[in-house]
Amino acid sequence: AAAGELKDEL
Amino acid sequence: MNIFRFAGDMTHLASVLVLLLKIHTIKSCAGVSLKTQELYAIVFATRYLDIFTDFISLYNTFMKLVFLGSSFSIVWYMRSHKIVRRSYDKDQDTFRHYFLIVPCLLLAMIINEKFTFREVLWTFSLFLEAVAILPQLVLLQRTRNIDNLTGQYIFLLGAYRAFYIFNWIYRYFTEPHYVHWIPWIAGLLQTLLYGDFFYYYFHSWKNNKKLQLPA
Repeated sequence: AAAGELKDEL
Repeated sequence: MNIFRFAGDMTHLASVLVLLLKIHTIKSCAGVSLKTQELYAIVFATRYLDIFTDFISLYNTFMKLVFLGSSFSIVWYMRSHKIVRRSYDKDQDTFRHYFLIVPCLLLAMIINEKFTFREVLWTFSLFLEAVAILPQLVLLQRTRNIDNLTGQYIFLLGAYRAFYIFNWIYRYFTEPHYVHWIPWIAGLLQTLLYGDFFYYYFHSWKNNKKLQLPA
């Protein structure tokens, strides 16, 4: 998984 | 966004609103653990560090503000409000929650997706949230029976993470490369901790009698 991906979950 | 995650967010929102409603209307926090509320305030503060730097959506930003605002205002009510604070049972709410914070922080330093300040604190917030309910469950067993609103609060708080587990399963099967073991394991452990509460909550609801956890 792209570790830097945005955290789109709360 | 999928139905499971939306249901989870709405259930989580409902849990904080139930608690705020209870404290604000009847001006009482009897049976509520301040330690758990303080842990949740730390969880949101360390998880939403990106609230001003990464814009995901209006929904995301709005919900983050609601969770930050509600958790800190509940802590303020229980600590500082002249009427509410009187109903706080500090002799019973004795769980040493600092024993939860340090191990979660150390674990987050070791197990994380990227060793950066924000990522470590984000991971810390996941581990801390998994155990944040413990002071509340311990208080519940000490005070024996609890009022309905507090019971509903705990039930909704446990249910929201269960919905998130279904959300992670859904995303795993619908989004390629969507793999995040850390929130998955932390979320599963968190939901399992509610296991016996759910069992007794269900039975008290089925037999329509007062909710009581065994001593």
